[in-house]
Amino acid sequence: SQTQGRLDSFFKVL
Amino acid sequence: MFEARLISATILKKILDAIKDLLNEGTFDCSDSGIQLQAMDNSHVSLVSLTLRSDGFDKFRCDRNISMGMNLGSMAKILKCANNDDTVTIKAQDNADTVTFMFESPNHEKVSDYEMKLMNLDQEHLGIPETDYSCVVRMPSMEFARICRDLAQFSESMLICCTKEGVKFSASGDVGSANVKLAQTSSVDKEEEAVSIEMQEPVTLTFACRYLNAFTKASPLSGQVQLSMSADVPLVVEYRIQDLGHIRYYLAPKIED
Repeated sequence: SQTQGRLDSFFKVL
Repeated sequence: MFEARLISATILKKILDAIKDLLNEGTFDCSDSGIQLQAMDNSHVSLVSLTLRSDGFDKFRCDRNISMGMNLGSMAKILKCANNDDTVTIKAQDNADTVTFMFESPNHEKVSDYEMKLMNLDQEHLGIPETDYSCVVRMPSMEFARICRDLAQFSESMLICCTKEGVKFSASGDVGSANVKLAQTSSVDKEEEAVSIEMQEPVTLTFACRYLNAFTKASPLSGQVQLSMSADVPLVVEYRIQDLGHIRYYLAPKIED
């Protein structure tokens, strides 16, 4: 099954 | 002093319609080069990135960089007070805690201004890496909106599969399954009707329909939409705003547990 990813895990918080 | 004027209030109304379902508030960063807004939705699943270039405005003046935190619901209330053919001017003093929207009728006989309180918002800017996407699909924005609306009936998530033959959107759930395939168009009367695919590697990704449907609220801004995809990275859905800039939405994919 799949879960919803979050952008924080792909993009760096500046 | 900050002052930005657009000939038609319609464009600003459309921009607000395109972001207000995802964001309750946002910070408009104004500089010489124009206006930018970057904000994630509350759940940090999607991000809105709006760029309006200063040269796209009828008049643009920004003496000092200014960040204006706005409640988008309040902004929507104010923009409802503008007629579509009104000229709109956004004004703020340096270090001000309010912004003024001024609407002028085409014959200049009616002038109204609305002052709105600004907000101090915690800004969390994300660094978005430059990415060479494996697949870039361009298609009519209304077609994309239609597909998202139709497939959302079948499942909360949608599979987008892009190969050099075309792009396939699929959803399956309790009712059954749905597949919509679009091939690259060979010839079209209008450029806006074209479907084009640039593919380096085939890609299959799954996304939440709810967010895709929210992005399609930007359809009135542009005849075409561009989807950029690579394996295991967020999707980019871009609508160009003619002569003014663009609105980009980023959406985190669903990932295997």
